[in-house]
Amino acid sequence: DLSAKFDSVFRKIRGENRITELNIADSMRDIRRALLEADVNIQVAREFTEKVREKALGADVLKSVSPGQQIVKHVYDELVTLLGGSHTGIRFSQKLPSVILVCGLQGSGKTTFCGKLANQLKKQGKVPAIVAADIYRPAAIDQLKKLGSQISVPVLSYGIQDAVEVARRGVEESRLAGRGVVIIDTAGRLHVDSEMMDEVRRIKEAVSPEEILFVVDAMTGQDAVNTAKAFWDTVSYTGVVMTKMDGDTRGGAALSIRQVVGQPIKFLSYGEKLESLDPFYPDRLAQRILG
Amino acid sequence: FLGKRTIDDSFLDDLEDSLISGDVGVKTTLEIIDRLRERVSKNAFTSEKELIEQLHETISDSLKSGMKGVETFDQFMEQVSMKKPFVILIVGVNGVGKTTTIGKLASRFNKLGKKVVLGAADTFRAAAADQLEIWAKRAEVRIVLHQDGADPAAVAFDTVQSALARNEDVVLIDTAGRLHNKLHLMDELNKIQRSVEKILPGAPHEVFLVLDASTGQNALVQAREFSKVVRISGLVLTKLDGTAKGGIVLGICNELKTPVRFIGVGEQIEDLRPFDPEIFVDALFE
Ligand SMILES: Nc1nc2c(ncn2[C@@H]2O[C@H](COP(=O)(O)OP(=O)(O)OP(=O)(O)O)[C@@H](O)[C@H]2O)c(=O)[nH]1
Ligand SMILES: Nc1nc2c(ncn2[C@@H]2O[C@H](COP(=O)(O)OP(=O)(O)OP(=O)(O)O)[C@@H](O)[C@H]2O)c(=O)[nH]1
Ligand SMILES: [Mg+2]
Ligand SMILES: [Mg+2]
Repeated sequence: DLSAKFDSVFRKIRGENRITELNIADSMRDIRRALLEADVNIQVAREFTEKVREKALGADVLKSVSPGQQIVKHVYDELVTLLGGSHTGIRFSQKLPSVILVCGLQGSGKTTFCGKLANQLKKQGKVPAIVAADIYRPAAIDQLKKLGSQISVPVLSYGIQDAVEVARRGVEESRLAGRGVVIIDTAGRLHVDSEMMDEVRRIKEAVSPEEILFVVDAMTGQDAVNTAKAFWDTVSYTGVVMTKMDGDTRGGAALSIRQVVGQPIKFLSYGEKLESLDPFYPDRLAQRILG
Repeated sequence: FLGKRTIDDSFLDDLEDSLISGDVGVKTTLEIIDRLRERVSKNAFTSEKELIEQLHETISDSLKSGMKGVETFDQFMEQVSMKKPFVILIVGVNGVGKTTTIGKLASRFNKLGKKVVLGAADTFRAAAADQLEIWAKRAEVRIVLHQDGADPAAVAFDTVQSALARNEDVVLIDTAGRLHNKLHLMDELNKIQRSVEKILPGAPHEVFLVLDASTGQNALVQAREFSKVVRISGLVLTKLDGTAKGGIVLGICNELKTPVRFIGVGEQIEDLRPFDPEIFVDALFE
């Protein structure tokens, strides 16, 4: 682990009277490597390590009994700061229904997340409905209807081949039925598919959501920055959801997305069941990224 | 000079960056770059262009090495024709594209005149069987379904048994997505393999681990862990129509010698291609 590695490096450095640029170079390389192995984007890892290098040359490290531990503490603190402060909840609108748009790449966990979010909101006394705006994937609507029936939340679908119109009708029907929140599930899409990216932009324009959540698979590698940026440019989402956090992936994509786009991580999905949804705790994810 | 031109450090640094950006991973990237630096110091290359060409060759050779002579799609189909029914088990973590890949494979085999049957052994996820049933219709192949919550090993067993009875050529078994750190789900997968073996010794003849091209270093852990419970004989790399390079397969091929058999390049039934190492390596360096 990083702490033990740095301690041994610093024991050698102790012989020389101070910590210099040169002799912490190895430690900085170790940090950068640990971040890359955790799937942090290469550019983000570089910038992050640079910040830590400045701190590593600081007085508290030099005077420390265990400089290795001090450096790791700086890395950890820097990670927690970057990952984002306290838990940021869902933005609700004053006039009902509040609209939440869910988007992301294929297979990231959007449909399941819609069920989880509806489950949580229902327990909080909001009156949710889900709109099935993925009109492409085989049995996507069936999947959502089955999840909805598990938690007694209505799933609205219309047999029309226009996802924007489906979203619009779903919000309108929910408004007339007095629903408090509408969650819109959309089809997985590639950021390089201009037609589909245009579709999600038009859905946003049609229903003016208060909250747009970008759903990301926690095991995503270097490509996370590309997709996060592209979706940001298209729909300026207001929050990020990391899914499949019950796996053993380190989750560095979270750091990359925070650094490059800056939007808060709002939820972590920890399993396939509809109950497994947690708010985001930056310190826990920092521990995990550090391995 | 006699066409000799020194290759500078920044060139190798840029190469290192592009490999890491392609998800090749630190360990595998350093192995490649260190070996190159050594050869550069011995003046093994006359130009940067030559270095790149040789690097391409080295990487595609290592990707080919796991294929054990079954390199083209025709050679793969020769293998398929040797067993009746030829049974393929499809496994992987959640959401990577297993069910869609089966739909594409089924269609391809069907178009080649093979009688195909699908086994809907994902009896857990909401509408998983409905999804595979739609693919069966699209591919024009038979499908074996049990009720929700049925024992997946029983579905697999029944599918192979019925294929034997009907003299069919290919069986494709879909399984539920599962994370490799869930031991009970890994046990379930091992049980599915064993029940297929029970009804047809030697089966499953291929077990494909499906990987999402945008997955990072966890893919290597997935490959290792799945290989412990089932005989992973090949990889399918999906969603290569995105911007992810799928560089994770380099490390997997080096360590486990598992060949990539197919790649997924879209959501439509025809969006499946046999793996071509040269095209893959070209894309990795773009
Ligand atoms: N282990 C685990 N599995 C999850 C989690 N979230 C979703 N899944 C699973 O991931 C797979 C994909 O989930 P979906 O909800 O269908 O993903 P999606 O983004 O809607 O997929 P598309 O609509 O095809 O883009 C399913 O097998 C889910 O059960 C999670 O937090 N943990
Ligand atoms: N762009 C693209 N999308 C793909 C590809 N392969 C699969 N998909 C999409 O990825 C999503 C998930 O595909 P599935 O086939 O349901 O994945 P799965 O592994 O069976 O998922 P679970 O059974 O829930 O674990 C769907 O939206 C597919 O259309 C591909 O090669 N390219
Ligand atoms: Mg979905
Ligand atoms: Mg599936």
